Amino acid sequence: SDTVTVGLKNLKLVYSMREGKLTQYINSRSKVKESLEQAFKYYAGYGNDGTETAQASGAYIFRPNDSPSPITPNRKSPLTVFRGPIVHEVHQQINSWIYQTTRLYKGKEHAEVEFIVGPIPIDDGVGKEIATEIKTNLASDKTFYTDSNGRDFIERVRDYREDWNLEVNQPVAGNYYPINLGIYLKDKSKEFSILVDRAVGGSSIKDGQLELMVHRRLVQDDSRGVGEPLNETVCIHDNCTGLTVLGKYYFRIDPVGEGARWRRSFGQEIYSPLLLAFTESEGHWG
Amino acid sequence: GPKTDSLAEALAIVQHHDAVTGTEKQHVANDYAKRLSIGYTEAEKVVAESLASLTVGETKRSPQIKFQQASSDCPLLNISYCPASEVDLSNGKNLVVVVYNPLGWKREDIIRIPVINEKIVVRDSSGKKIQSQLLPILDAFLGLRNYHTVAYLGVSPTVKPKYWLAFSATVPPLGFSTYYLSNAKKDDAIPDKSDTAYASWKK
Repeated sequence: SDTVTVGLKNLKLVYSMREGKLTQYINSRSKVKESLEQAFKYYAGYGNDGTETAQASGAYIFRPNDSPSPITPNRKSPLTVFRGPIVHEVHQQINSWIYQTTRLYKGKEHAEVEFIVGPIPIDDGVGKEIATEIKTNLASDKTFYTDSNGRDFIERVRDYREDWNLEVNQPVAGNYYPINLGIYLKDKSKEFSILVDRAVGGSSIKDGQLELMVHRRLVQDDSRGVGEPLNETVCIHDNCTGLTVLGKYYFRIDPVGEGARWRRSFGQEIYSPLLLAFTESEGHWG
Repeated sequence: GPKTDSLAEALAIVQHHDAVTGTEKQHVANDYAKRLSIGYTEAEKVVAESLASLTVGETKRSPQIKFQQASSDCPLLNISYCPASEVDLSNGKNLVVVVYNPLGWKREDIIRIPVINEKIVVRDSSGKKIQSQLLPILDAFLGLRNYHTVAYLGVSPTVKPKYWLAFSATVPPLGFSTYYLSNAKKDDAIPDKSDTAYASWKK
């Protein structure tokens, strides 16, 4: 078959076998069907060229040098699907430093995406800021919503500020917002939401598209006070490698007006996960 | 006894704007992590004592279970490092998993823990068998696990878990549920191993 479908009950995700990527989201209960594409990309950090006006990308400042570069999946690595009665998993090795698992759990109507990103290679002297994006066909009309410190959601309009006439010099960075709980967009019939397990940057750079910045590694200080580049490493004795991050985000598409319940209640469940403790005992379980 | 003060103090410090946004120097970030880790380790003991207190009814029924001495959680569970769950159940031991729900509503969620045995049966506190599933822990993941346990804990793992065991837990609001994992007998249904499909790029 040209496609593989995963999902245990109401929610199904369809992957293209030929391209090895996500193509469709289907919820048979809510009758939501939507084309979907998910990919990774990176923004090369603007480097400090030593001139007074130069502003390097760094800990305080997100300043991409140019348009993002796509991170194309490694065509030698297959897409692997694990199916069972509790969870369906899709594993994708995007390249040697990006690994992704998408999970659909029994009884849940959202997808969980776990990403492992790093160490980001900087051998070429270029700092990189890694983003994952999901594209849909929703006509969101430049408008999206991001949480305010995990509480209310605030409307954001791309390239627009309510209080002044904005001159757009930074079409990407100028539209990035802090995401603590989640981000969503909507059109007349559907709403597409992403919730996160940690604070990240996020935006909707094109209509119907949402993106999250999941990791950054830069080579220049941005001259805003920290006095060093954002280049975290993990060391065993004196051997250090760039940081690897492992995180999760969750996405879902609902009929318009029906996403808030999930964003509010599941958002609390991400923030306060079940706490596990273990002990051993001998003999019969009882 | 153990207290939560050192964790509270570490959390207070990391509300500084540099800690929130990551604009601190690296050695300061390392110090924040160290303080949080020290606080977490002490608070973990408070949680263990609390669980022992909460589960007193259960320990009266099963006096061989001593949460106070033995309970431990797994801060590196996300990278599949959890010595407490990697118990060899083939020699008659049972693993007791206590699942606490800190929210005010009933929850059903999937628990995923690394295990070394294939033939495991999961029971709830009434003895009812719970459906479960085994998923392989992939080599790429084990590499990450090994590197970071050495880097963060200074521990080189001796046991190599083969699987994630997934099962569904139902937990009451602000309460806990207990699950028992033991070696499967002949007539026990063992966890479903995941079917695997590979999508080759060339196909």
